[in-house]
Amino acid sequence: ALTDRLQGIAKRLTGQGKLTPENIRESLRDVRRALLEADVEVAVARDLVARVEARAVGDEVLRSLTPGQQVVGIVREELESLLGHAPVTLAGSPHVPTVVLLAGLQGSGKTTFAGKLARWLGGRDKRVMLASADVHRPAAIDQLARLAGMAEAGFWRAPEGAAPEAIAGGALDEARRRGFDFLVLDSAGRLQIDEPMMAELETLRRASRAHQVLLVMDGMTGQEAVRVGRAFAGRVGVDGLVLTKMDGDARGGAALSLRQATGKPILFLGVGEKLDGLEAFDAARIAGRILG
Amino acid sequence: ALGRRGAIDEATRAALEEALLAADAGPAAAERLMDEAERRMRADPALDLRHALERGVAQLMGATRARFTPGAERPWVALLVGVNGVGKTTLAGKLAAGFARDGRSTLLVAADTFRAAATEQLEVWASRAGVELVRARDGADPAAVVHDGLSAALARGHEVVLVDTAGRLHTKRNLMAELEKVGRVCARLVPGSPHHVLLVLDATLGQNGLQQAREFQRATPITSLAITKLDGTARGGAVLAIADQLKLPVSVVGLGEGLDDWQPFDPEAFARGLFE
Ligand SMILES: Nc1nc2c(ncn2[C@@H]2O[C@H](COP(=O)(O)OP(=O)(O)OP(=O)(O)O)[C@@H](O)[C@H]2O)c(=O)[nH]1
Ligand SMILES: Nc1nc2c(ncn2[C@@H]2O[C@H](COP(=O)(O)OP(=O)(O)OP(=O)(O)O)[C@@H](O)[C@H]2O)c(=O)[nH]1
Ligand SMILES: [Mg+2]
Ligand SMILES: [Mg+2]
Repeated sequence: ALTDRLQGIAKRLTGQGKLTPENIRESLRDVRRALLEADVEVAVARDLVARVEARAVGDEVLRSLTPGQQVVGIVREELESLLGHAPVTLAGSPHVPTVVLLAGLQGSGKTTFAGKLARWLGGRDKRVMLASADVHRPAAIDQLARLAGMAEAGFWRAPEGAAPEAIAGGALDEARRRGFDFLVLDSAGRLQIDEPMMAELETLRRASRAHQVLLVMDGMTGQEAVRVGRAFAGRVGVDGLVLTKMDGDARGGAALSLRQATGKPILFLGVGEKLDGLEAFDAARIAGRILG
Repeated sequence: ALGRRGAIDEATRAALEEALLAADAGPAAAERLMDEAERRMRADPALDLRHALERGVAQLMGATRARFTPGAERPWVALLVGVNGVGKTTLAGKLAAGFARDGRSTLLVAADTFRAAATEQLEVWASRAGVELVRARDGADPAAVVHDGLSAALARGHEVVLVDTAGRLHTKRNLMAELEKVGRVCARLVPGSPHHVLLVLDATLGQNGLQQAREFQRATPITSLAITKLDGTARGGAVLAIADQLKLPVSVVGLGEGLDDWQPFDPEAFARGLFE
């Protein structure tokens, strides 16, 4: 665990008597390694360690009676500040409906999250309509239809053979017509390097007039998080992040990487297979988890 | 930097370490592979760093060879297991199509009775692959479906049975117990089965992979691994630690969302892919 590792580093630093920038730098190598083991992306880890080092070689640590503990505290603080402090809520737009478009890699948990979000908003007295523009995955639309029923949300199904763009536009028309507060539009999983599919995503955004595009990412993602996050953010624009399957024991370094790469807030954590498995993001908890 | 021969300078070593880390090898495996590559280069001055590393990876991943190929047992029963969303159902369809094309009478069993539209999804794949499907009767649990599936296979003389199971996080004790039960049901109906347990891993998987493999191994002995979504930018380096520490081989890789998008695992191609 990074915390144990940091405690070890702390003991060693304090036990070394004379504290120098050199021995601090060496212990920071351990910190970098521990971050990599937690799936923090290489450049993000290097960046975080550089911030810690800048503070650690200052008087704050060199003069401290427990320099080791000081360094540990600095790591924790920098981690939390990078993850973002203020709890961010899903921005409702003044227009009705607020349109939320879900995007991400294959299997990241988008469809399940659509159901969870519908239930979450429903519990806050919002009327939610779900629709799926996923014409690629077998039975994807059936999957969402079933979840809509379980979430007690509205569901609209386009005529058989409708193209994604038509589905997006049709869903918006339907949600407006029936006065829903939110339209949550599910999309097919796609690779960020699949040009036609990224173009499709841009089309979905335009046709649905999406107010929020949420990037849904698997919490056990490794080094890919930055590359994927940057590509989606750069290509179609991302307004918020969702990390799923955080009910597992993956350390979740992807959270830090994604936040650094996109600068966008993490809104939700998926914490279970059922529709009640959804939590608002809590930076302190995730920092603690990455730290181990 | 990756093509440099002779002595390795710090910049070269760093660039190389970065490539391994970016591929999800993790710091421990990256360090081990680097040290080993340096030894290899000292023994053979004609070798450059990149090739020394590729050789090391190919050797590690090729140490235990595994094919996802039916043995002599009839029916030959395989289970696809793994955490949520990695590509089990899709892979089951692809593999079934391959066996059917080879002229083997193949049966798919839809043992995911939990997730919304899981059976419908596998139904589409079964029809694309041209194979029969056994699905749950109303309210049945996975063990019951597997029981029905194997009974049908025995009765109809199927050569191959591919059981698609529900995604499950290895941290869920009850779901891992369910998997153990499925294994026992197989053995009762077809002694010696399941003959192959395929643990499916997503190429984007980070350092949690080793823990996943360890836990699944405790529920049902894993025969081989599959790495899916290698058509993306992810390299699947998480399998390096699993190969090193658990000696589990990779048999199959997924390369897309179509019926034919899979290949037998090739250690050399995998090794090259890490540094491309
Ligand atoms: N344990 C757990 N499982 C989850 C969570 N979110 C989603 N899942 C599961 O992950 C798997 C994939 O979820 P989907 O919602 O189908 O993922 P998707 O992104 O829509 O997949 P594609 O449409 O194929 O790209 C399913 O088995 C879900 O039940 C979560 O927070 N925790
Ligand atoms: N690009 C790519 N996508 C894949 C590959 N294999 C599967 N997928 C996609 O990944 C998503 C999830 O695949 P599934 O087969 O539903 O995964 P699963 O493991 O059965 O999911 P659960 O049963 O919910 O745990 C789907 O959108 C598939 O099309 C692959 O090799 N490459
Ligand atoms: Mg989906
Ligand atoms: Mg499945």
